[in-house]
Amino acid sequence: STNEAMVEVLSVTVDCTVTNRFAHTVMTSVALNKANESKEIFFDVELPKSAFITNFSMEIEGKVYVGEVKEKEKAKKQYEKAVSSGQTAGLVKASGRKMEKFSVSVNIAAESNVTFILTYEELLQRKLGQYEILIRVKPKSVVEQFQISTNIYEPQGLSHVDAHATFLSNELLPLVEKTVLDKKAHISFSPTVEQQRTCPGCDGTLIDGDFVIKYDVNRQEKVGDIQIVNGYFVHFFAPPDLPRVPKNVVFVIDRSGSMMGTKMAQTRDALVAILEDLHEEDHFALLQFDSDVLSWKESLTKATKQNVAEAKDYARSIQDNGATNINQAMLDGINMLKRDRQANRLPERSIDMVILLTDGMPNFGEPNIPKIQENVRSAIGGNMSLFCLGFGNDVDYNFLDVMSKENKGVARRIFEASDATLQLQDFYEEVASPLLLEVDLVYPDNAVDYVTTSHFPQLFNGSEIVVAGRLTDNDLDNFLVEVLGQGLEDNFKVQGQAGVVDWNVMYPDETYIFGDFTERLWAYLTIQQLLEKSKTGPADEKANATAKALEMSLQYSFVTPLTSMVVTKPETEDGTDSPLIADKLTEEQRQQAERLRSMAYSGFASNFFSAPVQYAYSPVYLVDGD
Amino acid sequence: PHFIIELPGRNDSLCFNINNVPGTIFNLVRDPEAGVFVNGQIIGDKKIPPDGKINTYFWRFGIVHRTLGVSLQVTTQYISVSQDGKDAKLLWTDTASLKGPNVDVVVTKDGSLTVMLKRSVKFVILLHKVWKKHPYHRDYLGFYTLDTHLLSPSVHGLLGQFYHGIEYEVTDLRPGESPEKPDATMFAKGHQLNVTRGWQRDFRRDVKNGENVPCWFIHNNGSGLIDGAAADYVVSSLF
Repeated sequence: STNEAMVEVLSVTVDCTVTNRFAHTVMTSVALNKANESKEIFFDVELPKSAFITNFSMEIEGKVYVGEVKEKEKAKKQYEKAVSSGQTAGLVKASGRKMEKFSVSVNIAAESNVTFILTYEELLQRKLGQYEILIRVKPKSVVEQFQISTNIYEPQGLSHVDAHATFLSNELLPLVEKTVLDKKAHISFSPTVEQQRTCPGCDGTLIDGDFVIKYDVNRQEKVGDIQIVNGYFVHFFAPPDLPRVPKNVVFVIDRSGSMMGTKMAQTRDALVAILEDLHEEDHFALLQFDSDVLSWKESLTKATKQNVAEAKDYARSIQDNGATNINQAMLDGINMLKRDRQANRLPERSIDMVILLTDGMPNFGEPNIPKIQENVRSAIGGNMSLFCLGFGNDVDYNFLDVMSKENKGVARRIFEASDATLQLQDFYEEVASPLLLEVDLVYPDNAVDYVTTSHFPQLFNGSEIVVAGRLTDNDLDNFLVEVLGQGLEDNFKVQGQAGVVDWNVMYPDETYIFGDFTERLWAYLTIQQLLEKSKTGPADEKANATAKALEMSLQYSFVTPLTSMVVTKPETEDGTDSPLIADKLTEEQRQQAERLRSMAYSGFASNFFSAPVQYAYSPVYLVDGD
Repeated sequence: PHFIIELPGRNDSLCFNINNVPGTIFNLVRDPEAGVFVNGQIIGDKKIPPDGKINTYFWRFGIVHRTLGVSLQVTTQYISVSQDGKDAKLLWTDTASLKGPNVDVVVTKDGSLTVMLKRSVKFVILLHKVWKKHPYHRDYLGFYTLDTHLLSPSVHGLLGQFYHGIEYEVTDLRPGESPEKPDATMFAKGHQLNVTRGWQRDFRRDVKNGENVPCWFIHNNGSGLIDGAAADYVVSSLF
């Protein structure tokens, strides 16, 4: 981007290749400084937060400057050195809910070109029955050559592929070219300069927003799909036609004072919609809490039409009040489920879950977070799943994240916005239909090693289990795979054999693109899981997971929360170079960034979070004059 | 005067100012069940300062423990203690202590007075000495409650209502008028209040400069945080 008329953006291309859900995206931009003096040129791009940057380069006057992935601590030292000498640094910032922004700027000499190339990779997650590729494009002006090109290779076969963009008008819509074959799809969008213009002769561009491709694959094999390429395997498991397992869900709803207003109203609306979606064989309970815990009924209730109608009335009556006693509310909810289980009031084959929705820090009853986590873990005892919804920017997301992961669940942030009701409903929908419990994917011991997590507490409808690993025998002809789990009626057990697919045969014209993608997919998945492990469990296990994740991040050149990419800009006239740092943000950092953004200026949090002067444990109430 | 409610369990504090015309007497602590009452009278500056802002301070406290038969009057000049009809008078210019069956009093010269009422309450009164020839200011007192756990649940008053804790939540942090003092929304006692992050001074360790206590400042004489309005705490006499 540039506001200078003398700088022309010659081309912007986004080239995305998806192979077996693993997306490799290269964003390239070329700009020309037409002025007779040097100009600063900015390269601002956004990438999905689930992606890892793997490469960045700038080509200026024939010289290429390449980013180097380093251990974060080492990069930080370089960074601090740069800061102390008055130079700037951080390249990556949070941008909205799904994206993060990579920004860099360089001075370009008169009548010179610059080429920026950013590469990132991610494993697309199946949610609500489809994968999503999100490409955000915001060129500031019309671009001589603009192109988004996406190629999808899915050996299982594509069941559907949809492409749309937030900026697509009726005029631009026909420019999206989509070619879908059985196992391959090509989507491209390449408007001319005139087609990009907001009006004839205007410099403004229509291209501003999200280009989104959604697709799913065919699922015929009960055992799932296994791909073996270059010594690594990946197993995708999401079998078709499995009946859902009934669930027993306790909704624990924060109604403390800070939920007042929109958040409380959105929670009520979402609850009403969620209750409506309960299946008749499900059981449910509603607990609302502030400093006290109030339960709709003493025990879980079958989701009959009448009960759901009554519960909806109850949900509509929830009003904000008081403080936040998460500990007691969680324990009450868990104990209710345990009591009903013990009394055989719940179906034998059913899944127990607690869904906590809160917007704040515990500040009543037990306020100590590790203690609450310990209490919840101990009360649950591995017998139910906990899903936590953190509403807004003030919630301690890390607290909820760890607590969920320790109890076979996940946490999700709910962003304060007009669509919060939908966000809540979407999350519920993701976990509303369990298909299998305690799923184990078993591979021959003597044929594989470095296998990613192969036990999953549950498989939900619309999602997918992915396991990858390394083969110890590259000449493997047959690969026996077994999947075990607990389904609605019987124990689920399937076996299958995976053969090595000859990609040269399947995609005869394009074999060059595939290379080491399965190995990189395995590395990506392993690092993600190690990063998760580094948050929970005993200290030595956390340290081991961190060390291993760091080692692999460096080996595979992924910018993860443990590594940084150091980009060295061209030397300035005074002969100094200025290293820049691209980091991977954690969810906490994103939240912090949003808080700061909402404060409109930085450097303010330190004042706000400074601890008060304290003399003794007991409180002091005073009146004095200045 | 500024009020600070320190809440170490939450690592946080609340603060507010209460002002009124000089001479007004406020009830700070009222516990009819335990028989404990603390009232304080405010004074203003010697004359209106150039900025026109009238500052008021406590200069006189009346403390009564009816059950124990103890009463104290503490002014910027002296401390008088009455127990079971026996009176004693102490001066701020002396270091002195007084040990009775129901009350212990310790005065440090020109500094502080510590009062321990048996089985009920412990508090400290600080004397702020101002240069006698100061054109505007004059001596004033600070009142610090240190131990309240034996007071009854019905304790009330401008300070007393907080002795059993307060539930509140703060959210929606946003820039305020001053870059260092952001505004936020507080939910307390069923009210939604606009509050400002700032600090007030606790003078116990450093009576001259005080130490800053970061706190959520509640505007308009603590409106919404205190029960009722400041005027509801005005009483007609010190005892």
